[in-house]
Amino acid sequence: MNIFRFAGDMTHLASVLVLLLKIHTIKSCAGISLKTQELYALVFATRYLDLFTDYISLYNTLMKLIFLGSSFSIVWYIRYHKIVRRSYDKDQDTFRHYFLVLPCLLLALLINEKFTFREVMWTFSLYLEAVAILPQLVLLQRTRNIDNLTGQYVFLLGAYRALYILNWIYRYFTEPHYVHWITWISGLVQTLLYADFFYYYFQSWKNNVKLELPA
Amino acid sequence: SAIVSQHDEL
Repeated sequence: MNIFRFAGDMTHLASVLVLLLKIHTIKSCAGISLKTQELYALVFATRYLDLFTDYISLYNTLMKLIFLGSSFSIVWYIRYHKIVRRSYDKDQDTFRHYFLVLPCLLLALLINEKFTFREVMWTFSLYLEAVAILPQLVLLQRTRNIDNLTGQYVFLLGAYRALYILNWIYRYFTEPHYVHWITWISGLVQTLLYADFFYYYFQSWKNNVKLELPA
Repeated sequence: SAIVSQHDEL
């Protein structure tokens, strides 16, 4: 495992921890899109079907369990926790799941490396992860008041994707036959979705003003 | 194989 991959995983882990910190200690999920969180839970549930059949490493297994456990517990908190759910911006978080899920499923059935159940599910999870942030980005744009933790959460998620691209470039030059068009293209699309957010994030950081996305 | 090396990522 190279440094980019490891840093990417750690950034991903940090994003989840920031979100759990916000929800667990502040008891608030204001500005967080439940739709995006539900899509991530679906992403991990469909991607990690190999959890109990293919052993890669202890690190790999532990991380999979962490991402599965954290994504489902975040969804649980926002939907059912009696204090946390009160802060959920339900009226603003209106993105429809099937609008993203159905095209991804269709695309995975058409474009995949191997037409087997597990491989189609794996591919579906890649496509869905690429666009799962959209409800969150829409909500950020609607929320006039983005708090620090929410801003950092989205920034860390974007940084994780950018580091994965560096990881793929590194692996392409150091490992024989390392070519994965589906992973790369969906990963690139996913990272590009953050470009706009990154721009305003760095602007607010540079000028030391509160993060706000233009409508 | 290609599939296995792809699935070692998270």
